[in-house]
Amino acid sequence: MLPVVVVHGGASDIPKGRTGKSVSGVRSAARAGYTILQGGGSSMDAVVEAVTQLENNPFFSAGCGSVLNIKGEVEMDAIVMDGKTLGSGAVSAVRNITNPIQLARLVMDKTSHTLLTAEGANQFARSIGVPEVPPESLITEYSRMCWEKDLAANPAECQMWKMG
Amino acid sequence: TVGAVAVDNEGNVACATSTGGVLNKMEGRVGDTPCIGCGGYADNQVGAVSATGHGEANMRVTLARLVLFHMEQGQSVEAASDLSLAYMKSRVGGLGGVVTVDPQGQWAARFSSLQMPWVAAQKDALHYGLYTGE
Repeated sequence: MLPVVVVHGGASDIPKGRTGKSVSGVRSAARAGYTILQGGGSSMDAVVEAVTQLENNPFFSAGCGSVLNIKGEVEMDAIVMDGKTLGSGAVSAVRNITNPIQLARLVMDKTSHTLLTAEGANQFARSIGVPEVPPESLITEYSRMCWEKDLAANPAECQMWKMG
Repeated sequence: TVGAVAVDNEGNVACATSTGGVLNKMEGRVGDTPCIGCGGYADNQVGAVSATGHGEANMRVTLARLVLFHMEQGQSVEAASDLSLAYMKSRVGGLGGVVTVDPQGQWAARFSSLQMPWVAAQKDALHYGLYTGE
């Protein structure tokens, strides 16, 4: 058995000017996860670290840099799953948490539930001391530009076949 | 969407997936990512998957669990990933990608979309790609 980390940065189309940053971002994230494995850390620690790095990288549509909804706001989803226990935790529609993946792990570790959504997820975050941030801090200039461009070009109801 | 799968020194597998969703989505829309078996699944007896792509299509075929189903039937990580993505494309017209591992450390990064940045770190080496075939 050979320890391994495999990371992806999403299947959506990447503009040519951003491909280099995307590849370097997933490389850094994979290295960070693999360093944890080399130090004897768990696969769960490795995947959460890798995804945390990508959430913090504004070139990816998760965490800071998330695409915007119809109202121009961030709504993020995340999940973790542990193959040893089949334990799982997830959050959906969270708006003001820097790292939804870490909140998803806390749902797995600290509750008997598998998925908390929206305000309930935020209440849980508050109850265990996860800091909330202004939602605007997760919005990048690029994500706002894409939102405005798409809003102008497409009817709001035309949502089929966009990729996350 | 971003995601990762891993196998540690003890042979335990795990997955993690996170997303901002799709551009201009309706308020309250929840896609595949936080749904078990869609945006990710992990089971030490089979492997782990993190998925990305057309969220609603992914959910209709429970993509991550479908990959592991094919592995349970004896397919390799690569074949199971390809079969599942092909099924999603043919049945519901959706495109996407997955990163997959089995408990022995075999891995795959496969996608039916035009591109998906991916990296695998194993044996102190990095393997990476962006377009099909890389």
